[in-house]
Amino acid sequence: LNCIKDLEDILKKFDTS
Amino acid sequence: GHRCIAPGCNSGYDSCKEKYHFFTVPKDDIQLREWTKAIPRKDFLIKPRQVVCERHFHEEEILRKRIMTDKDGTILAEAVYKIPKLKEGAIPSIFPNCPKYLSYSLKRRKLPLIRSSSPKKKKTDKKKDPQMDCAFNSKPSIEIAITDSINDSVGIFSFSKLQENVNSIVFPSGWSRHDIPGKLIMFSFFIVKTEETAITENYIPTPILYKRVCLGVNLNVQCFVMNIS
Repeated sequence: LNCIKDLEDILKKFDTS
Repeated sequence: GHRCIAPGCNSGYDSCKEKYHFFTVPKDDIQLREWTKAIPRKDFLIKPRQVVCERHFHEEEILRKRIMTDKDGTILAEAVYKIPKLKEGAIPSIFPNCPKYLSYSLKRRKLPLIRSSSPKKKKTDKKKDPQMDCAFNSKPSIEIAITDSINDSVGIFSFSKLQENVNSIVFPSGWSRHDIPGKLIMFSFFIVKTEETAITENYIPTPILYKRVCLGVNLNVQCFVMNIS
């Protein structure tokens, strides 16, 4: 994880998967 | 229009082509007395609603823009005020058209009680602190600036900084967040089995933990579906 956006992207992807 | 009441000042008069901002004489009794004492005019009653132009205030006492900083003092955003404001307790103190002794510097105005040696500022070496890039204030009003400052940073990111500013993490709707200081930030998504709700009217189903994203201190992310990693 390099930044807050990485975490937000993971959450977004995992939410829709 | 307004005309400055400072002695010899032509702000607001036809003879003055430059435009200056005017500050209203305060209504508050104590403040009014301070202003009256400061403005060197004899036989002249200084009243609220009269005005003094910006030329009679030290620039340090005029607030022209709102500066938003993080807790380390790094400027995140600036917004210029349409109408400049005076710092609390500011009084007119520059009278160019009067003898010099009637004007005074900011330092002289400090009351004996307030006057003290300024606290020594801790020297912070920004280069040595890898967390500087990520540090920010968590006031919601400047959340946009905050997120940007994080996104822009290529510097080292830390769990503690992330946890300090946990409220600015945007997560999908329907998810909830649990924060265990110094250990874990967890995002959970629950579902409710809808077929069970149809059994009886008063039946309250227990939500099932469906998905989870756990962020540990090492910034490692673990995703779970029905408790399976």
